[in-house]
Amino acid sequence: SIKNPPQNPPPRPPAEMRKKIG
Amino acid sequence: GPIILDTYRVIADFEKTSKHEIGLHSGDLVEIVEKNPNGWWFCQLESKRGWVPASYLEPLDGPEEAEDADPDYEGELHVTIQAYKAEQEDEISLELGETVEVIHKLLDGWWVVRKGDETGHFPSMFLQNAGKKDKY
Repeated sequence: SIKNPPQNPPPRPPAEMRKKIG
Repeated sequence: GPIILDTYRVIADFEKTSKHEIGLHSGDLVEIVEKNPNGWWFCQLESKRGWVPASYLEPLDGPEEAEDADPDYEGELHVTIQAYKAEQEDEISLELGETVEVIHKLLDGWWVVRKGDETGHFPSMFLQNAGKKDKY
């Protein structure tokens, strides 16, 4: 069975992959 | 019939930080079992199974294809259920119990939220839907 996901936020994407806001 | 799982390619090395996660190397191919909206996806890699960050994966078929929902510039009201202090310049710091407008629900679990004049990424797992915005 699948355990609950981690309770901490996942790491942000690598810098070059981050989506720009707007 | 057999369940066909989506295959994703790992775009950057990931070092696991708990026993329920699995480590990844750039170029690995993983099969996705569950996509949690908080940005942690349950996947299998050969004989290993565990949670990995969705932000480190791209779909094997059509990596250019946008999977994220479209932004909703009107915003959907949410309340923070945990405080978070920004660590990157494109993030927003919020205290517990603040009401914000979610304008873009990204699959990586870092949603774009607006609070007054400020906009930034915030962990979706620290947000709770507060119902539809009253437009009047």
